[in-house]
Amino acid sequence: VWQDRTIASAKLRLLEYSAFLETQRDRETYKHLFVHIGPSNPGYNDPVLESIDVRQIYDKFSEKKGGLKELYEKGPHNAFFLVKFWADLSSDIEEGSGVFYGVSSQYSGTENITISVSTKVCSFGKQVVEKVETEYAHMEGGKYVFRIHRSPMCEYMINFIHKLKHLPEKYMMNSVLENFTILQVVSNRETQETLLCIAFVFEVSTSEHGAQYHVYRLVND
Amino acid sequence: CAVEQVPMRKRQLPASFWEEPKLT
Repeated sequence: VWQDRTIASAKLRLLEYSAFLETQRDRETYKHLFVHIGPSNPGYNDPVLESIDVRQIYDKFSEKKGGLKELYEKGPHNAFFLVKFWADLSSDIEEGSGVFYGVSSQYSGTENITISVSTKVCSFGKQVVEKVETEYAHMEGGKYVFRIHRSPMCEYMINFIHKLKHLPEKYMMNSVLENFTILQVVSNRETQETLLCIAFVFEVSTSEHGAQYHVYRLVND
Repeated sequence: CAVEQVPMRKRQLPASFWEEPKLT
């Protein structure tokens, strides 16, 4: 039931994903979520994910070695997803010292393996920065869980968010975001098998309810 | 230098791609 309705391949499922900033004020912690995919528990009555032809977005990600095209051709195709985020940039938290920018994510899988998580930021389809993290499995409730907890956001991303937030109009932010993408590839560290590949694209949220998203399967018909 | 890309609006994408969900 998960495979057609959530970000899940045959071997790995994304449980949660968030990019946030956090600060302490008057002994209380304030957290603002830029983007967030919360836990879900879909049933057979829920609709299956819509599809997008992967060729429509190849040029938005690196087309060099290790780019989306090469990865998709290697497969497995059921591991490829696109997430359209409507990011919440409405935070009024003051920038500066004492503010922590982080990314947390959680995955669950069927095998006791070590995963490698590569996050590539692309500007105009060209990779500008990459972070590679290694995570080990923890057995929880009969499944293997992988947790990347409060991974610090890189300087490039923090500066990017600052500049984006200071643009006067939302259409200007969306114009910048049109050429900004992130590719996350989770692979088995030993075998290099792709377990999950998520292409992120962005707009700015106009909602009062914070960050929103749509998930699509990437196909090649 | 940046290569000019086809705008996302001109690509074959589902209608929902442009519709921000009300709530998630």
